[in-house]
Formats: sequence, C-alpha cells, structure tokens
Amino acid sequence: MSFSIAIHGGAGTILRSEIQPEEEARIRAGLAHALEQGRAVLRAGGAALDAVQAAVMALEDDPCFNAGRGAVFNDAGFVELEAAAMDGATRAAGTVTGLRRVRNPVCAAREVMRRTPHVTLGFEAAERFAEACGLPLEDAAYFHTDKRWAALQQELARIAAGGDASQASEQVKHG
Amino acid sequence: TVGAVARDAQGRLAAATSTGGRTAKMAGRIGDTPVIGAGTWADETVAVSATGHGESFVRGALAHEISARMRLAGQSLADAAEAVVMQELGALAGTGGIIAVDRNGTIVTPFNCEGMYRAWAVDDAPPQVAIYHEE
Repeated sequence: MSFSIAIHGGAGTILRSEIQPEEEARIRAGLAHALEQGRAVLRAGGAALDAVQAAVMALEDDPCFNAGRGAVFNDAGFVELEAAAMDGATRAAGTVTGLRRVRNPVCAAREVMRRTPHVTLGFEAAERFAEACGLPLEDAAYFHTDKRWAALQQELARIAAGGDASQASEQVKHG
Repeated sequence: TVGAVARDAQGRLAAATSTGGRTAKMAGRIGDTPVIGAGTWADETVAVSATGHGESFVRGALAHEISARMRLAGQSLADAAEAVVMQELGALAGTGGIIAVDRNGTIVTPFNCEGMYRAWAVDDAPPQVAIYHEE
C-alpha cells in the first residue's frame, strides 16, 4: 500500500501583492523541508501519527509560519499556542491550548493523548504537564519575531482608532 | 496555523495542527485547532487539518463535517471538501482552507481565500509545493 502526506502553513495572511520573492522562496523551502520530515517517517514504514507530528514540528520551528516560534501575538503582547493530534485508527486525540513556553506544542498534544485519559489540557496546567513530560521549554524571546510584533502594533492601532476587532485586514486576520 | 495529514503504508490516517491563533486575539481565546472536529479530525475515512477563521470552523464543526458527508452521504473526498470549504465555510462568513487525505490516499487542499501555503506527496513522487489557486 502506498503512503500519502499533505501539509499546510496557513492561509489567511497571504496577499500575492505583498509577498516578496525572497520571502516566498523561504516559505516554499520551509514547506518542502517539513513535507520531507513527514515523508521520511512514512518511507521508513512509520505510523501516520508520527509522520504528521514530525511535519508539524518542522513547521513550528520555522519562523515563516504562524505556529511555534513564528506565532502571532495576542492583545496582551504574548503568544498563546495551541495544537492538536488525532489518530484515525483509534480516534485517540490530544490537544493543548494557551501554551506560552513549549517549543513544540504538537508534542504536548501528543503527550496528552499518550499519557492522560483526557483530550484537552490548557494554560498553566498544560504547561506544567509539558514540563513534567520533559518537553523543551523556551523563554518569550524565542517566540518573538519583528514581523509578528509589527503586525500586532498595526492591528492594535487599527482597533484603537475605532476598527472592529472582528474585521481585521487580511494581512493580520488569521494564520 | 500549520498542519499535516497522512496515510501510512498500513492504511492508517492521522492529522495534526498547531497555531499561534490570530493577531491581537483576546488573551485566553481558544480557536478551532484544539477543538476536535473543528480544526482537526481523523477517523478511518479521512484525516483533516484546517486553517483560517477559527470561530467559523468551530461553529460548523467543519473538519468533522467532511467525514460525515463521506460516511453518511457517500460523497467523495473531493466533493465533501469542496462543499465544506466553498459553501459551508463561506456561509459562516469564514475564510481559509483545509488539507485532507482519505483512506485511499487521495489528497485535497481546497481554500476560499487568495492563497494557502501547502505541499503534498504520494510515495516517492516529486513533492508538490504551492501557494495560489493556479498551482
């Protein structure tokens, strides 16, 4: 039987007119790299669940994408990361929300699936759980990118000027 | 948001999604990614990972909706995904897209906005990397 894999790196922030060629090249390279991380698992006979985790970890590590170290900032000026993993064969699932320090949130989601009877853990408790699992943690500087910080300032200024928080521009609306 | 779906050589499906959410989101906001069935879903029929306006994916349980259309209405993956992204997501005033793979290894990547960063491969065929609709 053959194997198949697909990945995405977001949709809502894309405007063709605003992506510079160099940035587009980095994005395409990042996508190709992440795809290969997942495909390598499948090529070696590994499980689909391990393959999607490997691919998502690569995307989380790449500041081009809105997850992990490329994550956007909330209205209080810090990241709140979310992730999920689900195994179709067993319907086992794990998710996390409100993480601020976990380098690879998808690994925390996988640990929720593996080590707990629950589906979702959130915020400080989820972070303590990830730490107890031995997952790598980072300080706030790791998750700071100038591009995302500038996008936050732009959006906060727009809202302060009377803009509707639910009607953000395509550039900052979602990742 | 980023995500991945896969079918392995044993025919098992899986999905994973990870996100920073939305710029200037209210602190404490929970999006569709960690809501199973909204932004992430996998069963024995299909695996789905979504990106876009999270509240719309939550209100429509859209990742699970693709599976429901396939299992209960006998739709193909392509038809189910097209209906969910081009009709149901839009009806909920949402933009974004999904990636999905079914038990046969078929891959789809529909989206209703200008572009979606995406890539896919089957076995050792050359990888496909795309952003815009025409790719």
